[in-house]
Formats: sequence, C-alpha cells, structure tokens
Amino acid sequence: IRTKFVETFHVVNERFGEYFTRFFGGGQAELRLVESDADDEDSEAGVDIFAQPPGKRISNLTVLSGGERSMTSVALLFALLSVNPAPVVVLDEVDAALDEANVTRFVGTLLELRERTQFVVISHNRRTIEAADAIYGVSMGDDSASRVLSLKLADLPRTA
Amino acid sequence: IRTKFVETFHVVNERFGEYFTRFFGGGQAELRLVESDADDEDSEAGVDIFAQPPGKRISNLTVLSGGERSMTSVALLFALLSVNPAPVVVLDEVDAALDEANVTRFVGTLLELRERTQFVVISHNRRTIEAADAIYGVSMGDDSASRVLSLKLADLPRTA
Amino acid sequence: MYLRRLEVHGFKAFADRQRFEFGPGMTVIAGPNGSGKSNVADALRWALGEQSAKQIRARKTEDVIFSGSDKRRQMGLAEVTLYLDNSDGWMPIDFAEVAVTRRAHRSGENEYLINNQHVRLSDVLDLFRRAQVGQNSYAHMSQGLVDEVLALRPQDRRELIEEAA
Amino acid sequence: MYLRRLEVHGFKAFADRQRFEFGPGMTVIAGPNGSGKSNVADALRWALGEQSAKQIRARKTEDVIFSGSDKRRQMGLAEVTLYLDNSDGWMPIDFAEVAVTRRAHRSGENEYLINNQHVRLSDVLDLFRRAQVGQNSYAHMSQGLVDEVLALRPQDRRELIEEAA
Ligand SMILES: Nc1ncnc2c1ncn2[C@@H]1O[C@H](COP(=O)(O)OP(=O)(O)OP(=O)(O)O)[C@@H](O)[C@H]1O
Ligand SMILES: Nc1ncnc2c1ncn2[C@@H]1O[C@H](COP(=O)(O)OP(=O)(O)OP(=O)(O)O)[C@@H](O)[C@H]1O
Ligand SMILES: [Mg+2]
Ligand SMILES: [Mg+2]
Repeated sequence: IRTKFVETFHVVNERFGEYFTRFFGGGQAELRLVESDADDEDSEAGVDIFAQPPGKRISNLTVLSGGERSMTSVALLFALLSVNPAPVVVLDEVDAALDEANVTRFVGTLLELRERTQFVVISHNRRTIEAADAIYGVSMGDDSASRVLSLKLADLPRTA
Repeated sequence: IRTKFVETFHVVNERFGEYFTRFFGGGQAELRLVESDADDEDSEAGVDIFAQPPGKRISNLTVLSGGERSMTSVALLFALLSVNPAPVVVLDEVDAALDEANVTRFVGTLLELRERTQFVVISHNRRTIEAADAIYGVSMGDDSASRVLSLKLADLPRTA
Repeated sequence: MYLRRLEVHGFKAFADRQRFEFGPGMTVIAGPNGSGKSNVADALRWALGEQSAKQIRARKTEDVIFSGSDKRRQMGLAEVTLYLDNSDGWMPIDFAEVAVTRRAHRSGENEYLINNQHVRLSDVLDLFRRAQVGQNSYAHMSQGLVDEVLALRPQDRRELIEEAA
Repeated sequence: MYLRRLEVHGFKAFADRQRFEFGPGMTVIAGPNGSGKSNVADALRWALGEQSAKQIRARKTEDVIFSGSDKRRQMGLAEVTLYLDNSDGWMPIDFAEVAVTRRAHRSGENEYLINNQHVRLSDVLDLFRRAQVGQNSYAHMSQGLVDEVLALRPQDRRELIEEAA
C-alpha cells in the first residue's frame, strides 16, 4: 500500500507543478513528504505544500494573495483529477477572488478535464457562465421557494 | 459606563435593522444582549445577531447564503459607522460574493457615509470601481516589485 | 457513468419539486444571492450519503426540510434523487440507470432508496465507494473554502493523495 | 481629519518608494491578483501601530521587509508613512499635518516617528486613541473575512459596540 501511495504522490506532485506553472506563467510548486511529529512509529508522513510565484523568493503559503491561494488550490485539485478523475466534481464560487486573466486560465483548463469528469460549477462570473455546456438559473420566488429554469446565455443579465 | 453602552447598543441596533431592511428589501435584523455563560457576576452581557431575510421563517445565521452573510455584516458595519464614524475605513474585497444588485446597494449606501468617513476600498468589481472618487491601479513589475499608478476609469481593462 | 438528473423536493428552499438535467461537460448554476445555488451543492452531497451536518450547512436533520415562509407552510419531508447514467456499467449494479434517493422526516429519520427499493445507508455508501463516486473529498469545494486544502494539516492532505491512489 | 497620503518603501513587495494620494470620499484600489492591493491595506494597519503579525499576514517582523526577487536584492528596511491632514485640529497635536512613520529593520527592531521625531510605540497608540483613528476594529475588513463579525463570540461583538460608544 505504501508503494501505491508513493507512486501516486510523485505523479500528483509532477502534475501539480505543471498546472501551477501554467497558471502563474512560471514559478514552481511542489508537495513534500514530512515526517509527522507524533512519536508513534507507525504514523505516516504528512504532505506539505510549497508554492512560489515566478520571480519571487518566498515560498511559504502565508504571503500568497487571495487570488494566488485560489489558483494554487485549483492547481492541486486539477492535479488530483488528472491522476484519478472523480466522475462528478462540484465547485461553489471558486472563481470569486480571481481577476479576469485568472478566470480565463481556470475555465480553459477546466474544460480540458471535462472529458473524464463532469463539472457542476456555481458562479457569478460572466466568463465562467459563457464557457458552460449548459446553464441553469435559480431564482427565489416571493413565496421564498427556489425555482430552476434552464437558461440560454442571452437570457442572463449583464453580471457585475 | 453601562448606560453609555446600553444607549449606544440601542441606536446601533436600530440602524442595523434599517440598513438590513434596506439591503434585503424587507425582513428584519436585530442585536440581542445575551447573558454570558460564565458564572462570574461581573461578566458583561454579550451581543447576539439575528437576521431574517424577507419572507423567510428562519433567523439563525447558519442558513444565510454567502452573499446574504456579506450584506448582513456590511449592514452592521454601516450601523456602527453611522453612530460613531471612524475617520478612515479599509475594506478588502467585501463585494467578492455579491451579485450585481447587491453591489449596487452596497456602493450606493457607502457613498452616503463618505461625508464623515474616508473609505479605502479594494475591489475587482467594475461597479465599485466606477463609483470611486479616485482610483489607483497596482501592478507587479517583472522584478516582482509593486508599482502604483493613478488611473482614470477609461484606462481600466474590462474586468470580469 | 455520469450524473444525468437531480430532483429536489422539500429540500431546503426547494419547496416545489425542481429538476436539473445534466449533460457531460460543465454545467453552470447562476442566480442572485440567496436564490438557492449552494443549496443545490448541498443536495448533491446529501444524496451521496453525507453524514456531517456541517458540510451541508445544517445543525440537525430537520434543518434540511423546507421550513416554510410567510406564504407557504413548512413541509414534513425533504427528498433528493440522483439519476446516474450507468450504461457503461461503471457502477457495480445491474441497471443502465441508477436512481439514488435520500429522504428526511421531521422526526429525524432518514430513508435511503436505490431504484425505489429501500436500502440501508451502508448499501448506498458501499455502492458509491466501489464506483468511486463522491467519495473523494476533493470532488467538492464549498463556497468561500476554495483554499481550504492549503490550511489542512499535513496528515489530512495525505488522505487526499491516498484517495487518488 | 483625513488621510492625505500614504508612502511605502521596502514594505512587502513595494521595493521602490510608492505614494498614494487620498482625497475625502471613496478611493478604490484595483489591479491583478498578486499585484499588491492587500499589501496596501496591511501597510495602513501597520503604520497605525498594529502589533499582531497575523493581522498583517506576517509571522515575524522581517516578513514585512522586501525579501528580494530574481532581479532585485532583498532590502534591510521597511518604511511606511501616513500623512494626516489635521487642519481641523481633530488630532490632539499642534500641527496642521501629522506624519506618522513606522520602520522595521531585519534585526526585528521597530522605530516610530511623528513628524520626523523619534517617539515610542505608546506615543503613537496614544495619539491615535485620542483621535479615534484606526482603533475601531470595525474600521478594517480583511480579504475573505467580511463575515467575520457573524462568527465572533457574543463577548467579542460586545466590544464592537463599546468601541462605538
Ligand atoms: N430548510 C430551509 N427551508 C427554507 N429555506 C431555507 C432552508 N435552508 C436554507 N434556506 C434558505 O436558502 C437560502 C440560501 O440559499 P443558498 O445558500 O443556496 O444561496 P446562494 O444562491 O448560494 O446565494 P449566494 O450567491 O449568496 O451564495 C437562504 O436564504 C435560506 O433562508
Ligand atoms: N516581504 C515581501 N517581499 C516581497 N514580496 C512580498 C513580501 N510579502 C508579500 N509579498 C508578495 O506580495 C504578493 C501579494 O500581494 P497582495 O496580497 O497584496 O496581492 P493582491 O493584490 O491583494 O491580490 P489578490 O487580488 O489576489 O487578493 C505576493 O505575491 C507576495 O509574494
Ligand atoms: Mg452560495
Ligand atoms: Mg488581496
């Protein structure tokens, strides 16, 4: 079981680095196995994350900006999906902190993964909505009950 | 000191309700004094928040949506500012979870308070940027150093 | 295998029966603040057998049942059904379509059904585990928690890799 | 009283001296992810005497000093100055303009200056307390924490009301 883990770890780590440099246009990111601090012999190594945007010296996570944190998390998610595609993935406003350029990178990469994974994405962001294969609008009636309507893009109000 | 607190509490509570119903087009919100659970005689009452969007039955905070939570928090902030205007207030992407209609309400109300309070607002949202009295753009050079330029609205790329 | 349809009735703010048809690829759910988008994500997690109330923003079972409004009475039952297209035989079950239903009563009791047959929770979880559906914690990112993985302890992150193994 | 100007030099990613002129009303700061917007909010808090490293996303004093890049050397000093227009005499000090400066050295030492005179931290905090500047915790909402007030314990929320009293 250990070799299976180690094998997967290396592939996920490699893909994580690839998605990260693609999102940030350079830099580097990696996963590192760290010995757990528990004294117990059997306890397994944990996984640490290092991420360094291009040109910067620092690689600890505390200095990353809001948008950089989102993109780093999504890079790890996509790395896991590329190794073991979950059939269905639900993402709730993961693009909230992203600027226009990063939304485009996020959506562009997501669409590549949709061959093997079905995505249900909740978003206020026009670029994300425009890239959808299908769109559902949800609205709250004056009876405080939610209703669903299948939308065409043209139906949507200009979002913020 | 207690009467000063109680007096302020009532005014803030009243204003909180007003801003909330203005943001949500109805409903109600209030602050309640709750006895602290510590046995200690002297310990002062804490403050609980109740918020109920229009038409709904539930008033505990856990069922509020992301955007409803943001608007409820901003209503409380504005209530505090209307009672005791802090000279300078810094808001970092408080509009990230808001839909277009709520951004407009947020900005419209904020502009009323700027007579007595100076606001420094960080935002990706076009509607918020368009309403500014002054706009600064920050960019990261290829030497990984931040630079500031004063912008006119026309300079800005179409944000998401 | 893919998710073909989701039906909700009496779950959170979905007082009337509502239906989502999903195709392969990316389906986006949009709408104003408070309209019920995250409730859809909660419905999906719940029907997959989610046992942690916190993960679906509830404190107890009855929080998922429509609590009523000025204009409508509260309901006594919440029901969510996932229709999964199994024509590729991915799920270890002999049906081309698998309907998984979860119900909650005000009494706190939960019911589980597969293709309209009452089953136990363990049957549902077992089916999904063998089909690798919904069990990967990386298959859900909740609102406002996109960077949760960065805040996890190293031991918890290890589990993410183990799930992908 | 209002904030007229902010100057940053060597603070976080502001390697070159940069200046923001503020007028009354609403000033918006915009720009791409990672460009340095939240660092401006940190600079404002820091110059107001913030002592909690966590509130300015740092772990220790030297985290606020420009750490260098592929193209630039790290710096040894971070400096932020707030220029406050005091022509209305709001601040209990005999100047029409009050410049408050904070510096941090790699040694971990912090320096505070008011109108170029070295003072102690307690002098800065005392000046701001009497002028009610920056002391209200509701005067800052950090990124991603807009709804923090909803998660506070009742005792902590009471403090918000006390600050407004
Ligand atoms: N059991 C219930 N009965 C009735 N209404 C409920 C119930 N549980 C939650 N709600 C309602 O659902 C609404 C929240 O919906 P949800 O969180 O899905 O919104 P959203 O569309 O995700 O909004 P946002 O864009 O702000 O995130 C709340 O207004 C709440 O009152
Ligand atoms: N001491 C330091 N030296 C150099 N760079 C630093 C230092 N501290 C932080 N940074 C850099 O500042 C950047 C983060 O800036 P900031 O958080 O202000 O971005 P932002 O404009 O708010 O972005 P977002 O829109 O994603 O929130 C990081 O990329 C980080 O590397
Ligand atoms: Mg939501
Ligand atoms: Mg930021």
